[in-house]
Amino acid sequence: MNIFRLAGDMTHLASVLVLLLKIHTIKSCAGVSLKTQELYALVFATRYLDIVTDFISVYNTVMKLIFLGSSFSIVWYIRHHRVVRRSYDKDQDTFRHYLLMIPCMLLALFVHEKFTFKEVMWTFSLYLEAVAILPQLVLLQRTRNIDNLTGQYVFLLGAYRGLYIFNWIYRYFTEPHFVHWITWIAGVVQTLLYADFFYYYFESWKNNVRLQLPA
Amino acid sequence: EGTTLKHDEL
Repeated sequence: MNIFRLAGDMTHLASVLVLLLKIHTIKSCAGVSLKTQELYALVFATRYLDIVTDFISVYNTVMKLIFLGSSFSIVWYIRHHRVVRRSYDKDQDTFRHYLLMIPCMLLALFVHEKFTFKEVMWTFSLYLEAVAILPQLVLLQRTRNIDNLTGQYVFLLGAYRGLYIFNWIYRYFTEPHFVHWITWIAGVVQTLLYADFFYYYFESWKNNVRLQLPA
Repeated sequence: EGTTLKHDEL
C-alpha cells in the first residue's frame, strides 16, 4: 500500500460519503444520475466477486463492503425512498446506460488477462467503471444549477482514479513484474473523461462562481 | 506461471 493508493481510496470513500450525506440528510437526489449509481453498483458487484474467496487484508475487505453497501443503498434511496425518489429527475436522466454495458462486456470477453469467469467479470467492471460517469456528466450539462455537494461528489469520484494512476506508476517502478495494461488504460480513459469537468470545476472554484457546464 | 491473478487493489 502506498500513499497514492491510500489517498485514492480515501478520496473514493469521501465521494461516496458526500453523496450519502446529501441524499440522507437533505433527502434529495436532485442532479444525481440514478443511471450512474446503478452502473457503479454493477461495477462493484462484478469487481468484488472475490470478496469471499481471496482475502487480501482487513482494510481491503472492509472497503469492499463499504463500496458495495453504499452503492446499493444509494440506488435503493433514489428508487424507493418515498421522499428522495420525488427529487429524482427521470426525464433528464435519460442516458441509455445499457448501451454502455454491452460493449464493455463484449470487450471483456475479448480483451482480458485470463479467460475465467471471475477475471472476465473483473475486467468488465474496469471497462464499465471507465464510462460509468457519462450519464452523470450528461445530466450535469442538462441541469443548469449544480449544487455544491453534487459537484464535490463528481470531483472526488474523478480524482480517486487519477490518484490511482500515480499509484500504478509508483508500483511499476518499485515492484518487479507489476504490469497491468488493461487496468492502466481503463484508468487513464476514465480520468480523461473528467478532464472538462475538472476544468470547469476549477474555473468556478477560482472565480468563486457557481459551477455551470456548457450545454 | 501458475500464480492466481490476485487483485489487491479496489
